[in-house]
Amino acid sequence: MSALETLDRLELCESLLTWIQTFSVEAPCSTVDELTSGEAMAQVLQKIDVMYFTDAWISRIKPEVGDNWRLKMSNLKKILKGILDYNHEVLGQQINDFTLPDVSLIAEHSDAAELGRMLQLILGCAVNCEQKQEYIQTIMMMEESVQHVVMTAIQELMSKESP
Amino acid sequence: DPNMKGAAANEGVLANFFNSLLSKKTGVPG
Repeated sequence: MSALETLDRLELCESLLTWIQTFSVEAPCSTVDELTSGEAMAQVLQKIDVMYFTDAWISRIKPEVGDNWRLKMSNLKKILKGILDYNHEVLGQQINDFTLPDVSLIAEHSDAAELGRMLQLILGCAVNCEQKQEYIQTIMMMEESVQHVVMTAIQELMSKESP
Repeated sequence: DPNMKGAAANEGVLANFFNSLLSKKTGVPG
């Protein structure tokens, strides 16, 4: 079994939760629960590429969704579509054979493994975007164990990308 | 110390990986 196959999804989520906090966005993002609204993820994407994830795009993400899983799911669907479109339109790559995150599991059950997949896709945007240098250098400053998980997550994504 | 050697090797693997990522060309041409 390869290292990629053994990638522990919960460990991945935990490490990417640490990574996502380096963006210092306004929305709370220190727990899995806080991320399920999608607000913080949308703000991170806007930091990654404000020309693509514009104010108009972010205005479609509903704030203060509370425990309403339907609103959370609606937000998460828009974010996932945004990520996939960004990969295609800006990064010029398609992600094949990657199991996409099940947004309903994130919205309804705060599923950490599925959230980990979502954060992994955001990581892919960060390390391939125009300002990737800044984001990669931030990762290189992080704890070695986190860097290791991040590296494995990127390698898994890269193995599923095609131009 | 084998532990120290292992840690240094791991550090090297990480640095190599992220440095190669920095030099990777991405984006839609034009």
